[in-house]
Amino acid sequence: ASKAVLCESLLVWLQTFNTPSPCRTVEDLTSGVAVSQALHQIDPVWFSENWLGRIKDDVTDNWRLKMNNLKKILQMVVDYYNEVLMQQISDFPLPDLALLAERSDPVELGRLLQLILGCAVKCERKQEYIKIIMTLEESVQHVVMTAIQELMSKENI
Amino acid sequence: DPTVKGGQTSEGVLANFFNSLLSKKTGSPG
Repeated sequence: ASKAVLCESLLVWLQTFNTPSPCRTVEDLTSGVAVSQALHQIDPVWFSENWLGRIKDDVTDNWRLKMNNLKKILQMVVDYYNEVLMQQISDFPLPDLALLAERSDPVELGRLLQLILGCAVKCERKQEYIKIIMTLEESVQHVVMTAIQELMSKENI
Repeated sequence: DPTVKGGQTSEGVLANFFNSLLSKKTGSPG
């Protein structure tokens, strides 16, 4: 149940990015398109226009295309932790992208969004993103705080 | 103002946590 709450709350948080692509349901996010647009806002240098262009936005229900997008996103996010934030997240359970692409699994989406949350609250513009989090409903803030604490507990420098 | 609340209320816990996050240097390990 707590993992479902994590997904729901992080979905609410992701909506604050006002991505051009829909970002209302778990299904909206399984293509990876809205997620990649949020990442582009978080760090437009690392998650560049060029990289964004490699995320296909017409995947419909094709789970293989969704998987391809999600793989590109996860790899780039892991590299961001390692190379930009200088933090290893090897202890953090990475999302099972097959489950996410094929079954729209909210637990796996929650894990992916948790990693993206970590990027937002550690990037150069983190102040902006943390202040936005502080305007969210208190129950959502609690889940976000716990998610950040869990991430921090698994980080190695 | 959430930035001035203490650590006992739920709001205070949140404010303390996020304010401490705000004060950390970007890219700093801790």
